[in-house]
Amino acid sequence: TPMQNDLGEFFAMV
Amino acid sequence: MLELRLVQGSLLKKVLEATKDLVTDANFDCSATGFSLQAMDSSHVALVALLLRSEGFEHYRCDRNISMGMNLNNMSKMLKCAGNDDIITIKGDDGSDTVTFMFESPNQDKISDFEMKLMDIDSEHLGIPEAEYHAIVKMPSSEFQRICKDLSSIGDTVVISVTKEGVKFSTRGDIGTANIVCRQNKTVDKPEEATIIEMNEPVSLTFALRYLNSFTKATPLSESVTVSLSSELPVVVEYKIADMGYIRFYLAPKIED
Repeated sequence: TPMQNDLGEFFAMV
Repeated sequence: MLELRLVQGSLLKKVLEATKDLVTDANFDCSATGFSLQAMDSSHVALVALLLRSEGFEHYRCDRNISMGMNLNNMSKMLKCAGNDDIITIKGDDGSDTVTFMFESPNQDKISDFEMKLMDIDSEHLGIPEAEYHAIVKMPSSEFQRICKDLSSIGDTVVISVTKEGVKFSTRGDIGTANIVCRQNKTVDKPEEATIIEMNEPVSLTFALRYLNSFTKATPLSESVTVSLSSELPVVVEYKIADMGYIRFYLAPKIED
């Protein structure tokens, strides 16, 4: 099963 | 002081139906630009971004930027008490720990107000840069909803691939596999029935169908949906809200281990 990415890996917290 | 009068109150009801299953609590931000929200689901896999521009309101007063923390399930309970044709006004006072929703029937013979408690929410605001996408697919929102629903009865994930042939949605599960290909189709009576594929380069990404199905709860807001894909980015599923703004959903892709 493919692993689920986290949005935090793409967008930075502001 | 905050006072936002929305003649088409049903839009707000539909926005809540589209978001409340994905996000439990969220801060609604009010500024001169408009009424907006950005919130992630509890697993930080999906994000919803809403904008209702100030020009879309019949009356829009927001003296200073304000953030109001609301439980979306409770807000939905209150908005369900508004009729579909009602005018909805959102009212708030500086420093108050409540927000008031006022509902007016179209012929003004019934006026209700519901006061809801606000909550303190630690907001986790993500910066989402403008991006160039490898492919942008615009299609009827009902068709996208149907595809996500149909495929989720077969498998848990969908591979969305865009090539010059069209956009392919594929899944596999214990009982078998499924592939649905939609080709570009501009020869339709109404523009919202068209499927338009803009491709800069082929792209193929895997997503959890559970989240895509949740996004399609926004289908009543718009006749068409735009799906923007890039190999290094979360997908963006956007529903335009007529004359007012948009609701966008971002979903992180799955990657092969």
